[in-house]
Amino acid sequence: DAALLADLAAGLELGTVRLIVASFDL
Amino acid sequence: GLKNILGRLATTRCHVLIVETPGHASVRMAVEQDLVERGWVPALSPADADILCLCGEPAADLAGVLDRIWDELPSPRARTTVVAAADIDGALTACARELADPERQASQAGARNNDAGSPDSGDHGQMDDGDMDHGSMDHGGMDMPMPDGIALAGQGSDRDGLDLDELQVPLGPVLPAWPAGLVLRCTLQGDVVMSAQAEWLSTGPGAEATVADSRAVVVHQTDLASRLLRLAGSTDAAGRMERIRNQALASGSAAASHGPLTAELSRLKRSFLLRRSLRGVGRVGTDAPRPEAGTDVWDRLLGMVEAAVSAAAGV
Repeated sequence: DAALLADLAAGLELGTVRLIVASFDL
Repeated sequence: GLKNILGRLATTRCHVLIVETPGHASVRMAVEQDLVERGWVPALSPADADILCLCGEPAADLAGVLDRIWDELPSPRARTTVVAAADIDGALTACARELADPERQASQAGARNNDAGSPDSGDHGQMDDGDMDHGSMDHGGMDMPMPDGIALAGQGSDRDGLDLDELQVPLGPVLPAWPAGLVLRCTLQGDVVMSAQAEWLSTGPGAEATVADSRAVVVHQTDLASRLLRLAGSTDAAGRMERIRNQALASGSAAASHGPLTAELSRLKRSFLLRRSLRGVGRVGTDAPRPEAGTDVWDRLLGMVEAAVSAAAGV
């Protein structure tokens, strides 16, 4: 969900954020 | 005659920017499958694309984004919208014909410059889109001396105690291997995300009716896994996963995927490099009330493949 994604993204680089987003079944 | 020959040669390997609108994953997969059969390639960015292929009718908010993306496609270019898998072949063939038609492309390129008033202002319009360009140039320690144009850091607020510009960079809604309709608005300092907000365009996720048969699970999970592998830089593994997905789509049964999937799963588990790069990334807290609690990207990748394996085995 939105809050979780925002939480996980903080402090990371964009490429890593994309990896994390892709790892969820959205 | 020469133009026509060149046009035909140029369209043997078209680059297609595929844009999935929420709820049209199956059409997107069918397009990807069609590209493999044609020997065409998915484009990674608008600048790399010859054809803009929309999977599903976009809602108003996405349509605005798409017009901007269409502007970023260099000529010669073609655009199409497919809503059903049956239309794909005809639509892409029509695009190839349009690309290879010199008169049509010339008139389209002419219309493009006229729209913007003059070729000059047209160029500017395109530069405005990338928020990144501006932010990084304009501000950055104006009162400091700038040796060779490189701004010195002021005093301030990022995690290293440096005063860096905050850039607003949206991720999505159109990016390779990105969920349809998701926009992640990131605030960047340097290359680090300081904060982010997620929002869904138009219908949001889950608009597509999900059929819970085992083949659909195999297709869905291998699709997710192949995107993740591609982003992780494991192109070969992503390609193999995609082939398994396409096979499951084409054959209509999940059982045939079981062998390749188990082989792929054990290969993944042995991949030291992939494990090193994905372990510990994006770990969800154990207290989160969600099925992903306590997992990281590596766990979730294995989870996708394991779910596909057990679906293929009929569990």
